[in-house]
Amino acid sequence: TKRKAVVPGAGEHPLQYNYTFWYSRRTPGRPASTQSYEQNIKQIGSFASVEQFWRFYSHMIRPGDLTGHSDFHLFKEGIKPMWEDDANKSGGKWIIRLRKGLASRCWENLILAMLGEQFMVGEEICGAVVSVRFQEDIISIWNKTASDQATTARIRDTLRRVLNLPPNTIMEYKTHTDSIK
Amino acid sequence: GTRIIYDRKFLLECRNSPIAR
Repeated sequence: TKRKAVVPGAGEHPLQYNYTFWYSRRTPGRPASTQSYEQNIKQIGSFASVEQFWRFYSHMIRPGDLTGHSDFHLFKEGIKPMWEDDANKSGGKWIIRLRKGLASRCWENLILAMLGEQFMVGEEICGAVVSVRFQEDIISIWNKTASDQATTARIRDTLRRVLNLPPNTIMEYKTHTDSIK
Repeated sequence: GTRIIYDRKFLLECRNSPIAR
């Protein structure tokens, strides 16, 4: 499906990359096969500037107010938030499990750091996800090359800085090939 | 080429701009 290219409007602040917001929600009781995952994931929209981002984000429900098994995904335009996408297939993600009550603030800090190019890892960042679950929430940031240790270390250190997490927070790196197994 | 870098404070300020609403 061809969509109109998004460009920054007059007087707006362009971003380094265009991004697309996605939303997914698991139907209770169904197995999470690849097909049902792709069917359950919906595009919210794409943006090219800071102001366009806020126009989407300000109207979106905050992750901490979501119920059930839901996810927001924010990926560079053209990258699907799936392991199978060419940009993700050799990649991995940093995962941070959050106790209830922290997701909204952490998600906002994470995506602002991504949009503002705070990670300083060239083209490596693919996108970010917040996953709302029953007992805890999970935020993750995906990069292209799981084997690039300098990059994954830099992403981890930037996450620590921008998320301002409690000192005992555990961060875990998972390659997407591990996740498939 | 140059990268377009914004810090959190600047991005939050843009939220209040009339064209962001």
